[in-house]
Amino acid sequence: IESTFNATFEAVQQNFSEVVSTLFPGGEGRLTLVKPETDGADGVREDGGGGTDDGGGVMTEEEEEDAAAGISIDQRGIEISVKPARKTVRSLSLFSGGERSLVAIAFLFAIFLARPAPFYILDEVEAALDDTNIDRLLIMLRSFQDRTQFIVITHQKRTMEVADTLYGVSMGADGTSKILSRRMNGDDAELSGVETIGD
Amino acid sequence: IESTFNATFEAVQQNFSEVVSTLFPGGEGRLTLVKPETDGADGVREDGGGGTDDGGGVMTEEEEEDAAAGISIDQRGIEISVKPARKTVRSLSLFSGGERSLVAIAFLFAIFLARPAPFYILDEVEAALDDTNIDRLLIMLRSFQDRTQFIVITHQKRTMEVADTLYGVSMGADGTSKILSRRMNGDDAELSGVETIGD
Amino acid sequence: MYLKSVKARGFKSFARPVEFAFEPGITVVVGPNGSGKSNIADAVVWAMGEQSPSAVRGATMQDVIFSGSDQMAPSGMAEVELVFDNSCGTIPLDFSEVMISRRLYRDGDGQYFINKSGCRLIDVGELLSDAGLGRDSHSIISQGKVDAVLEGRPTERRAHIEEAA
Amino acid sequence: MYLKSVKARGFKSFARPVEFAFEPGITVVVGPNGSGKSNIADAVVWAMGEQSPSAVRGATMQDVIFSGSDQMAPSGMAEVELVFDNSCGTIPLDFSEVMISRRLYRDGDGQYFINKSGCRLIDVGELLSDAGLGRDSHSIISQGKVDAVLEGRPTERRAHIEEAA
Ligand SMILES: Nc1ncnc2c1ncn2[C@@H]1O[C@H](COP(=O)(O)OP(=O)(O)OP(=O)(O)O)[C@@H](O)[C@H]1O
Ligand SMILES: Nc1ncnc2c1ncn2[C@@H]1O[C@H](COP(=O)(O)OP(=O)(O)OP(=O)(O)O)[C@@H](O)[C@H]1O
Ligand SMILES: [Mg+2]
Ligand SMILES: [Mg+2]
Repeated sequence: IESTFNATFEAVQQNFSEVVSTLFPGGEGRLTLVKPETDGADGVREDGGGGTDDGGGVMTEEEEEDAAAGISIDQRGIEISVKPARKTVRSLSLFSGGERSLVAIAFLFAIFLARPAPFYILDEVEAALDDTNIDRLLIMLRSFQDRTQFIVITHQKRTMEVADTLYGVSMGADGTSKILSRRMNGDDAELSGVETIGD
Repeated sequence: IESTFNATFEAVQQNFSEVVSTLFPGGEGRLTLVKPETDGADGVREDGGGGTDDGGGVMTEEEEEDAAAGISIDQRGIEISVKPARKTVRSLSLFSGGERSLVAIAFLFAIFLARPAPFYILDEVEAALDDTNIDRLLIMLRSFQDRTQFIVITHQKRTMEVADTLYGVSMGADGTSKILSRRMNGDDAELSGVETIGD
Repeated sequence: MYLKSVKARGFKSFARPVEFAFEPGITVVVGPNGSGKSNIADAVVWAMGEQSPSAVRGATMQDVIFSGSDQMAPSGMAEVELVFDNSCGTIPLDFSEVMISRRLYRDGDGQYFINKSGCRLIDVGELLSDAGLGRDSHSIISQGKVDAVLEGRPTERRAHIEEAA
Repeated sequence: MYLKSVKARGFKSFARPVEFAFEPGITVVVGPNGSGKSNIADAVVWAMGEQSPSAVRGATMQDVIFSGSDQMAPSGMAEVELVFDNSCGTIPLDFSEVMISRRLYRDGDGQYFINKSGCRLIDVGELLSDAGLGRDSHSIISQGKVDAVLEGRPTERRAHIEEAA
C-alpha cells in the first residue's frame, strides 16, 4: 500500500505542476509531503515557509531517509503551494475565491490524470470563476473527455457549450422535478409529458 | 435592551415575510423565536416541526408568558421557516444552493429594512443564483438605494446593470492591484496611470 | 467503464420515476435554482451506499424520501438505480451491465441490490471498489464543496490520493 | 451617513496607494479573479477594528501587509483610511466628515486614528456604534459567507438582530 501511495503521489505531483501552469498561465504549483502537525492545530499556524497553505514544514532528503528507516511515513500530509504569475507565494487562505477554486480543481485533476475514476460529477465547481477561468477549465475538461465520463451540473450558459449530452431539469407545477429536455450532439429529444420551457 | 430586541424582532418578522414573498413568488416565510437548544447539538436533530432549519420547538403563547414572568427570554433563538411555491415546508438543509442564498438574503434584508445600517458591502452574494433570481435580487436592491448605500462586489455582468457608480479593479503587470476605471451614471472617468482593459 | 443510467423514484424532488441516460464524454445538466440538479448527484452518492445523511443534505436518512408537495402526497419509499457499463470487464462479474440499487422506506427499513438481487452494503462497497469508485465518493464534488480539499489538514488530503492509489 | 471613501496603501494587493470614492446609492465593483475586489471589503472590515486575522483571511494580522510581488518589494506597513459623510450628524462629533484610519507595521505595532488623531481601538468601536455600525460588521457579507446565517444555531442568529436593535 505504501509504495502504491508513493507511486501515485509522484504521478499526482507531476500532474499538479502541469495543470497549475495551464490554469494559472505563467504560474507554478507544487505538492509536497510534510510531517503531520504535532500540535493538534489545523496546521495553519505552522506556516513557516510561506506560499503554502499550512502544514508542519518540508522534509529534507535526510529526513525522508530517516523516516523510511524507522518513522512511519504514511502519516505525512500533502502541502499545496501555488505561485500565480507576477505574485509571490503566500498562504492559500489569502488567495481569492476564484484562485482557491482553481487550486482545488487543479488538485482534483492531478489525481484524475494519475488514476482516473470511471466518472466524475462536478456540481457548480465554476461558481467563483470569471469567464476567462471558466474557459480554461472547459478547455481542460474537453481534453479529458476521451478518458473519463464527466457529469457537470451548472447554471452557467458558458459551461453548456462543452456538452456532448445536455439535460434540462425543471420543477413542475406539481412540485416535483422532471426532465425537461435532452439534447445529444445537436439533436433535440423532447421527452414525453414535457411542458414547454419557461412554465 | 430586551424590549428593543422584541420591537426590532417584530419588525424583522414582518419584513421577512414580505421579502420572502418577493424573492420566492407564491412562497411564504416566517421567523419564530424558539427555546434554545438544550442538548448542546447544533439544533438540527431537534427539527420537530418540519419546514424549519433546526431549533428546539416553537413556544406557545402560554410559554411566552411564563418566560416573560421568570425565565430569560433573551436566550431564545430565531428559527427560519420558508415554503417555496408548490413545495412543502422542509428543513433548510435540503434547500438548493440558490434557495439557501435567497433565504439568507431575505433574512439580511429583513433586518436592514427594520434598522438600516449606513452601508452594506455584498461580496458575490449572487454566486449561486440563476438569472431569474439575480434579477429579483437586483430589483430589490434598486428599491432600497435611497435608504442606504450598497457596495456590491461581483464578477457577473448582469449585476453591473444596477450600478450608480461602477469601479473596475485589475491586477497590474507589477503584481499589485490598481483601479482600472470608474464610471458614474454613464460618464466614464479613466484614472491616470491606467492601462487599457485586457492588459 | 462508465455510468450508463440513473433512475430515481420517490427520491427527494423526483417523486415520479425519472431516468437519466448518460454517455461517455461530457454530460451537462442545467436548470433553474431548486429544479433538482444537485438531487441527481445526491441520488448517485446515495445509491453508492452513503451512510451519512448530511452527505445528502439531510438530518435523517428518511429526508431523502419525497416528502410531498402542494399537489402530491409524500412517498412511502425512495429508490435509486444505477447502471454501469461493464463491457470492459472492470467489475469482475460476467455481465456487460451492472446494476446497483438502493431502497429506503419511511420506517427506516432499507435494502441494497446488485443486478436486482438483494445484497449487503458491504457487497456494494466491494463492487464499487473493483470499479475504481471509492466508498467516500471522492469523484463527486458537491455544490459549494470544491474548496473543501483546501480547508482540510494536509493529512486529510492524503485520503484523496490513497483512495485513488 | 454614508461611506465616502476608502484609501489603502500597503494593504494586501494594494501596494501603491489607491482611493475609492463612494456615493450614496449602489456602487458595483467588478474585475477578474484575484484582481483585489474582496481585498477592498477586507480593508473596510480591518479599518473598522477587526481583531481576528481569519476575518480578513489571514493566519496572523501581518498577513494584511503587502508581502511583495515579482517586481515589487514587500511593504513595511499597511494603512487604510475610511471617510464617513456625517452631514446628518449621526456621529456626535462636530465634523461633516469623520475619518477612521488604522496602521499596522511588520513588527506587529499598530495604531488607530480618528480624524488623524491617535486613539484607542475602543474609541473606534464607540464611534462606529454611534454610526450604526456594529463591531461585528454584520453589514459586510464576505465572499462565500452568505449562507453563514443559515448554518449557525438559532441563538447565533439573534446576534444579527441584537446588533441592529
Ligand atoms: N425529501 C424531499 N422531498 C421533496 N422535495 C425535496 C426533498 N429534499 C429536497 N427537496 C427539494 O429539492 C429541491 C432542491 O433541489 P436541488 O438541490 O437539486 O436544486 P438545484 O437544481 O441543484 O438548484 P440550485 O441551482 O439552486 O443549486 C429543493 O427545493 C428541496 O426543497
Ligand atoms: N499580503 C498580501 N500581499 C500581496 N498580495 C496579497 C496579500 N494578501 C492577499 N493578496 C493577494 O490578493 C489577491 C486576492 O485578491 P481578492 O481576494 O481581492 O480577489 P478578488 O478580486 O476578490 O477575486 P475573486 O473574483 O476570485 O474573488 C490574491 O491574489 C492574493 O494573493
Ligand atoms: Mg444545486
Ligand atoms: Mg473575491
